[in-house]
Amino acid sequence: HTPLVREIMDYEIVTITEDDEITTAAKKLLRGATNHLTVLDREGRLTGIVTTYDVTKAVGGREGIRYVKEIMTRHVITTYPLEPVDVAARKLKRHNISALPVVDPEGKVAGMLTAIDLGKLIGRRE
Amino acid sequence: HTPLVREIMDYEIVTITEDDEITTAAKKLLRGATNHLTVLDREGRLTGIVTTYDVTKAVGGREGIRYVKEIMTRHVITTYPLEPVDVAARKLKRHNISALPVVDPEGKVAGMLTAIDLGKLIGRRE
Ligand SMILES: C[S@@+](CC[C@H](N)C(=O)[O-])C[C@H]1O[C@@H](n2cnc3c(N)ncnc32)[C@H](O)[C@@H]1O
Ligand SMILES: C[S@@+](CC[C@H](N)C(=O)[O-])C[C@H]1O[C@@H](n2cnc3c(N)ncnc32)[C@H](O)[C@@H]1O
Repeated sequence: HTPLVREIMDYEIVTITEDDEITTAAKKLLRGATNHLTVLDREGRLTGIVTTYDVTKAVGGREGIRYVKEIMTRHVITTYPLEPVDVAARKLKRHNISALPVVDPEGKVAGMLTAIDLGKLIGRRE
Repeated sequence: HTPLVREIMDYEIVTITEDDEITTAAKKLLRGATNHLTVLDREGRLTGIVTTYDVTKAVGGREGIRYVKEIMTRHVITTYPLEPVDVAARKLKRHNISALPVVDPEGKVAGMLTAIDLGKLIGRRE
């Protein structure tokens, strides 16, 4: 049986809104020891993703960038709890990204599948 | 047969030295569309790793940080070309990191194993 996303995903996510400042995003990333934040609107719907890669744009890119909306990615590649893990894994590779927000049937973000979680599926050799 | 790191690793790495500025690291990360740089000394030996997570420290952490040596991680978790992939994958999960520099028998960095590469091993369903 092919494992499903819900069997290896992380159920904890760290969220932010697009009107927050980049320094707020940076502090949340560091405090959460994660590379990915989901951007939600006031109704809790997914409007984007912002990562440590995007925050790096504020250091190595244009001067004077201040808000999350200026660096976030709006077209988010997602997965869902019942998606087979190999299908999700190929999305990561195809888009050169390391995490997929997991969206449930009601459209809410239920968690995050990170590339690190794929390690759970590779054989047990102790 | 358990796959070996050399069968799925990336052979391209982007390097930097610890005396470079953080803005230089940021530009190299963005240009390389990667989250990881290996820090090498003048003899080409691995002295650390610096990632987009570390660059984020310059945005969300202490004021006035300027050089790679101030944000890099010196104790690097590594792998080697003949290491079984499942052993390498567990290192990623245990340390909550998403890449392992691959060091060859002469101590040179031969490439990088990223968590995204683990996707290559999860079944083929087309
Ligand atoms: C293309 S990747 C390149 C760097 C690196 N390989 C990585 O995994 O982050 C970096 C970009 O991907 C975007 N990104 C990350 N996860 C995403 C997702 N699930 N959907 C859409 N874009 C995503 C980020 O916003 C960032 O701008
Ligand atoms: C603990 S992780 C947490 C964030 C996220 N989970 C990730 O994968 O980057 C971030 C820290 O790990 C460090 N790091 C990344 N790869 C490493 C490696 N192979 N060996 C040692 N430290 C590493 C980085 O320098 C950074 O300070």
